[in-house]
Amino acid sequence: MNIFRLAGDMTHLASVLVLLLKIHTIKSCAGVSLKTQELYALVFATRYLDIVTDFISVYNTVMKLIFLGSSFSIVWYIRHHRVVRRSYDKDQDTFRHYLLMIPCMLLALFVHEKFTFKEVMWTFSLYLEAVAILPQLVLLQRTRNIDNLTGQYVFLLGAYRGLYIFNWIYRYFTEPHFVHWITWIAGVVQTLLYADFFYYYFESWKNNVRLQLPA
Amino acid sequence: SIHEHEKDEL
Repeated sequence: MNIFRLAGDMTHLASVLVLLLKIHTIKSCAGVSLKTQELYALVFATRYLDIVTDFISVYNTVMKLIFLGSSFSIVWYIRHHRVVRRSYDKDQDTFRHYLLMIPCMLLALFVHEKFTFKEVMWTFSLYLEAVAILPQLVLLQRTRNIDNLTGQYVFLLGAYRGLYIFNWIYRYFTEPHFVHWITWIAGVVQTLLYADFFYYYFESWKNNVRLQLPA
Repeated sequence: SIHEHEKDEL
């Protein structure tokens, strides 16, 4: 464990808790893409298949349970909570997210470290996580206004992946044969997707204006 | 050798 990875995990934890707290407190999911939340629930479900077979550490297991619990809770709130679901804008959140799942699954079937069920599902979860934010970014561009909690959510998600890149650089130089090309490439692609959001997020923060994404 | 944990990251 290094400071970059711990900071990354804490930032990731903060992103899901900020979102869950927002939805639970104000009983609204305005501006939140259900599609992205469903993709994230699938990412965690396919990545943490080893939660019962491989015990790594208490930290690792607790964090996996929190990520699984929070992502499925967020999906439940938006789909089934009698108040929250009324604020879900299904006419705007129209990204066909199965068009993201299929290529990720195909790629995982061809590009992986070893051809076992768990490894292919794990690789699928990496590819899917890289693109899972797209429905949310599309929704933000459509609705144009970003309430600051949704903006914070996207910002924290991007920051977590950015910190992981520093973690991989650190581990590459400190641990012999720590090489995981698939993880690195998927992580860099994911971070790049946030790059333009970060630019507009900082611009609005610097000029102290409401964050407006270009159409 | 210790059981090297390949997947130790979240």
